[in-house]
Amino acid sequence: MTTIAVINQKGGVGKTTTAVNLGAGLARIGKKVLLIDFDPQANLTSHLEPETGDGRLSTYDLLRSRKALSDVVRPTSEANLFLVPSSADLAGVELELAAEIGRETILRDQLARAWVAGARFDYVLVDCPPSLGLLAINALVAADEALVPIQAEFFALQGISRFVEVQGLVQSRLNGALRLAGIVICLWRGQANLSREVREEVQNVFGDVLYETVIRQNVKLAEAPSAARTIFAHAPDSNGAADYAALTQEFLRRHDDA
Amino acid sequence: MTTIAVINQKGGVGKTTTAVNLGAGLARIGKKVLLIDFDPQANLTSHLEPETGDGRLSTYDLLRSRKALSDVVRPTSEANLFLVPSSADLAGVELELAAEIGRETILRDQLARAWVAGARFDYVLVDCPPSLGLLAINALVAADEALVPIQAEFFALQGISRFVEVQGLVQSRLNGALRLAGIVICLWRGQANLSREVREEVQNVFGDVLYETVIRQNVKLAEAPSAARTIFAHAPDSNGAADYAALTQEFLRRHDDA
Ligand SMILES: Nc1ncnc2c1ncn2[C@@H]1O[C@H](COP(=O)(O)OP(=O)(O)OP(=O)(O)O)[C@@H](O)[C@H]1O
Ligand SMILES: Nc1ncnc2c1ncn2[C@@H]1O[C@H](COP(=O)(O)OP(=O)(O)OP(=O)(O)O)[C@@H](O)[C@H]1O
Ligand SMILES: [Mg+2]
Ligand SMILES: [Mg+2]
Repeated sequence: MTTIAVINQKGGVGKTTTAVNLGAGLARIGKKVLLIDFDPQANLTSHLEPETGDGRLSTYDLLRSRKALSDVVRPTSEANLFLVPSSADLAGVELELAAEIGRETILRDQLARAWVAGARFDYVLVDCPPSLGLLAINALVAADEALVPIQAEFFALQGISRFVEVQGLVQSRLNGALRLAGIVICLWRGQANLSREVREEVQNVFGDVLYETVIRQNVKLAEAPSAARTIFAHAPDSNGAADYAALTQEFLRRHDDA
Repeated sequence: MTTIAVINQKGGVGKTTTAVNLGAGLARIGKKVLLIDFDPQANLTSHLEPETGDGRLSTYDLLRSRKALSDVVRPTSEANLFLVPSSADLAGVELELAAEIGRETILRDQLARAWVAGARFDYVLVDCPPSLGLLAINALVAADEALVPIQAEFFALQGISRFVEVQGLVQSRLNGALRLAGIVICLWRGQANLSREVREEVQNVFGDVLYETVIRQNVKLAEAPSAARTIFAHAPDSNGAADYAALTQEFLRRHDDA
């Protein structure tokens, strides 16, 4: 069971789109995948489950009322792909947990408890909100690795270096095993020198942590959430489906799991 | 002195790009404009002031050490355009202020103090982080109005309705004068039915709160930050400059200030 935090405090870079479509890519080839929506915006949840009826259990219950993972996990329309949905009350968790002892390790402990109880997922992907607050720290403490989607634009470099600082603190104080395993360029428009310059700069600094696969900007990816489908179900012949299929293959190679 | 929160918890929709370029548009026609960077990512600050030397005062000092506005305000390369820069330590403010009495009204009180001391800006634009935490609430409490940049994509509608809930709470409990004065579509690619559907839906629900001016996706806008310039200085003949000039005009008409 490999736990991956899909994280970047920069907003709108493709975190949710990557969590859903990489998760779906892995599920379609038979891996058992759990997606955890850790964002109070609940974009991942509304992408996969448009008909939200209140009253069902969510990430909030996992963290605050310590419900077991098996109580909050739900199937999705894709085989092998499971979801812990989010809700708006997750927004209050940062302040509610501020004074709690061990507030940063709750997700890690809940996943460990689930493992002991027999939960067996090949991969757990945690879709993080665009910040480095308590929710993001919980995800980094629980994770084996961080996967950082970026947009190849000016603010990307400054954002990654800030992320690496925080990741370093988490690694030295709370989770020694955590590593920055991948950076993925999303929303690639490639037409500007700026994009190429940023890509080269990231390659220089991070070497082969940068995935070779680049996710091109593709309107089908922006449409898929309104159809409540993954890109593979919504537009199997699109650039978006091709790019996320390639990403899935590269991901598996990097995890010696091809 | 009209204070405007440029806000949307959805990430990457054009908040910072709008704060900088609308601010610059207003400054170029002679309005005195203050930009306050309320995001720990400090994207607005690095857009206007690439050479950051640590040690200068910032938004953090305004909120935590209650330095006067006049101590933290800095000029920019554009006439009439001033900046309160951000820094990474702003990220800690949400937890540091959690137990402070009146924690949500600090910015409002600091701007009121500055007014009494003689500060005279025509417009104050507060660039908010992609969340609805304590920093965003401070901005809404201090603001006369909210300006919400959106991307015409699936997650926009759900995001706005969540924002309106929070704005309603702030209005009823802390700032009766607050109004949702404008919604601006940014990163318009217009080629997909989805974009037109979202635009129509927002028009139906919010009527003329939706600005007529639409900011088209334009690579010059993404390049301007790396040149540390506003769009007007970086690419005056671009679609980006034309759109932000049109937005500035519409903004002034809506404020009876043309
Ligand atoms: N490769 C792509 N091509 C076209 N549109 C995309 C692509 N990737 C993401 N999008 C769209 O861009 C917007 C931002 O993407 P997404 O919501 O996945 O980013 P995020 O990093 O999760 O945002 P947030 O920081 O708000 O959580 C969404 O409307 C999404 O549908
Ligand atoms: N109209 C546009 N055309 C092309 N690129 C744009 C446009 N508006 C913004 N951008 C680029 O898109 C990215 C996101 O924009 P911006 O940073 O302004 O959004 P934001 O809402 O402030 O993000 P965050 O939620 O992280 O604060 C940036 O790289 C920016 O340069
Ligand atoms: Mg997201
Ligand atoms: Mg911003």
